[in-house]
Amino acid sequence: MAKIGKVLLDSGWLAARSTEVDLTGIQLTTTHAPSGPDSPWMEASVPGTVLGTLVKNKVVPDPFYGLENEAIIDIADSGREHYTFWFFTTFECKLSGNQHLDLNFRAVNYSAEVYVNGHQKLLPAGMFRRHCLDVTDILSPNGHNLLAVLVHPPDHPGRIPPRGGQGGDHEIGKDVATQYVEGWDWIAPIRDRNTGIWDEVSIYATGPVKIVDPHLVATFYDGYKRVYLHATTELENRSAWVAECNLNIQVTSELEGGIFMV
Amino acid sequence: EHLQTQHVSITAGQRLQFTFPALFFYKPNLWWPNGMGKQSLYNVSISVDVKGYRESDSWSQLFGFRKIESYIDSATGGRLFKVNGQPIFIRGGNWILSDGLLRLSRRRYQTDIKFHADMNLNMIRCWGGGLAERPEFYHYCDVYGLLVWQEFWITGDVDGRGDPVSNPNGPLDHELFLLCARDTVKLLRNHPSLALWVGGNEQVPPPDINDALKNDLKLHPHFENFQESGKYVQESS
Repeated sequence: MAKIGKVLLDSGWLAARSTEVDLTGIQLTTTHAPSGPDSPWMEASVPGTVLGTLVKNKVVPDPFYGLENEAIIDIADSGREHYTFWFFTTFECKLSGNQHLDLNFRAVNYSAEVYVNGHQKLLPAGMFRRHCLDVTDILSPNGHNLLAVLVHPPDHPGRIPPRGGQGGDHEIGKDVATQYVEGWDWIAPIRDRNTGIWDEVSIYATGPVKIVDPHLVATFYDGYKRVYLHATTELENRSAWVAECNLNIQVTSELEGGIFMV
Repeated sequence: EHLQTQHVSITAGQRLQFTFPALFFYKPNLWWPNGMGKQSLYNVSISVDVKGYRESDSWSQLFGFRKIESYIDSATGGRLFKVNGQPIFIRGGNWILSDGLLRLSRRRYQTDIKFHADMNLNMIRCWGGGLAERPEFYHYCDVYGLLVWQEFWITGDVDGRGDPVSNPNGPLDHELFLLCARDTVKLLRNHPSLALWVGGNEQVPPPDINDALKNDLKLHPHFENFQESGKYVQESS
């Protein structure tokens, strides 16, 4: 049985350039899983970007020193596929009856294909959105699960004019993504436009009912002496029967000396 | 008085929205920006127990009781802020992001944000050409009392005022922009340090996006007109 709550997937990741991997996501997560950092696979930084992983493995020089950034090929010259990367890891999870498991990506730049144990799910475009995949039904019976993610760069990475300029040729503005990556007066262009799984990845186990995005609001009266805390939440029943629930809210504050008031 | 349980019945496959009856506090410790008082934080936890099962899910968040107001001053044209009814002189810093390869870490955020507090600043402005900052960034702004001005992903240079003039109508997919904006608001909205959402840097977003953001970011009338009413459950679409 899995413990209720979140487990970060932030270690043991591998990465490889998509053009150097002849396998599909289905093969990578069934019969041909990479076994370790053997070429073309390398240890990956997740969360992080493709360039972060390449710098970590010294495949490219660190762009923050001297003119090293000039030695790194820009996506405009290399093409998007050069910075389209596979990321691979495994995770253990065995659910008991009526438990559910979500695979959560808090942010990916810019779009991706996810494969879990040979099943494909898509992460639509957009750098600033969370993705929540219900993987309950595709987990491995033995608890050992294989995860591969093919991350695609922004759709409009743009080209840096010879004279640079704020935001390069501004093509990046066609996407919903960070705009500084084509360069600004205070930073040179980022060669991969920050492509990657740039925020946390986690698995999240729940029972039949899930709490979604609670919203807390305070209203104030009498010169801030009388205060009300309003809490709204979405609840999702993922079971096949009516769920009779007790919903609890508790507010505690840490007083001096670590004494808690309930 | 700060513990409450409500019974909810949810049919198979249903997703609904539930609002607890408001919890009453008398003279709670308020959250204040850096230099104005303590950043008192309460731990709010919500859990759901299912009959015949046990605890099915739980959630918790550090929350600060504070009221932030801001408006354009007619005399100067500048934006004036008040926190808990007290006017505050904003001493702010620009923020783009921690690291150009997005090697973002709690430790780096804590160091950078405490540095801003030590410099006696009380606001950080997250520039529209950077990121919607992450929950860890906001956590340390909650802890050290830095108000946050968070811009969405529009800049004058790239969206209609640059040289060459480009993207006068912003990004190609407005629905995607609004989906990202709504999801970002849900990710960050409970942080007491979040003071102001701003459409973009030196540029107003395209009218349809700007109108939608203004509409979505209004406080729900339930909270505006709250009359100490009871429980309140409504189906979400």
